[in-house]
Amino acid sequence: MGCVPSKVVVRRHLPGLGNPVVLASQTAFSVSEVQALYELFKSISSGVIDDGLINKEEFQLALFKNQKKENFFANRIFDVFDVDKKGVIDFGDFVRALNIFHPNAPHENKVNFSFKIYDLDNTGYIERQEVKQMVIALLFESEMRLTDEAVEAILDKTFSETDVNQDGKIDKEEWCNFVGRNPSLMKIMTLPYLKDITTTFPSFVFNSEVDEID
Amino acid sequence: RPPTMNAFELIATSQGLNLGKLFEK
Repeated sequence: MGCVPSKVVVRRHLPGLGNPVVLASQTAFSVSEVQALYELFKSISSGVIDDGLINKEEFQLALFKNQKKENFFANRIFDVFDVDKKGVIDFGDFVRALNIFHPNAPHENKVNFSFKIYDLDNTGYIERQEVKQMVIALLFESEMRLTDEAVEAILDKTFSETDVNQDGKIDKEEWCNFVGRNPSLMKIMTLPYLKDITTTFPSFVFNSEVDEID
Repeated sequence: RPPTMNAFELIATSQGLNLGKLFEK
């Protein structure tokens, strides 16, 4: 009696968003930016099944507007984003992985992440057969045909430029030195879009952290 | 015959590694 407020503030339930404050504290993103990323996440994760998780087909669909198109590197990035190997990417995975691509993220993290993408078998080395697998997949998907000899020439050139100790595999230090000499290779590890994500997805203001008046 | 490229240069220009597409509406 008498203590029922005339206005009831209801926090809209956003399954999957988790705690944006915690995610912001773990990343280069502000709380608003985490909320804006949730708008992007919602749109990607509802591409095939609206379950609040991104599966491989949805990731593919978001990248290529075509879920039938298999792409080796899209699959690989998905697997690296899917830290716990659940077969799906939840919002936390999504934000923490994109954080590496933030323009303000430490360069060292970007170099380490790129190494992880290319270390297909997770052995701690980028091996010749892994590079060969990537090159062949890339050529196949680009419908380019090269002779075995030409592919081997690409591999020889690659290892002559990276594998300084000539043990037939690229270790982390060799990778750091190589990308240090070839900074253009790290361009793909930075997404300028992440700097103004709140302008790209302004609807977060309406959908997130809105106190509704009942 | 064109000069041989380094594999990582080839890979870095591949579309699958271009996550910018996620942000295109």
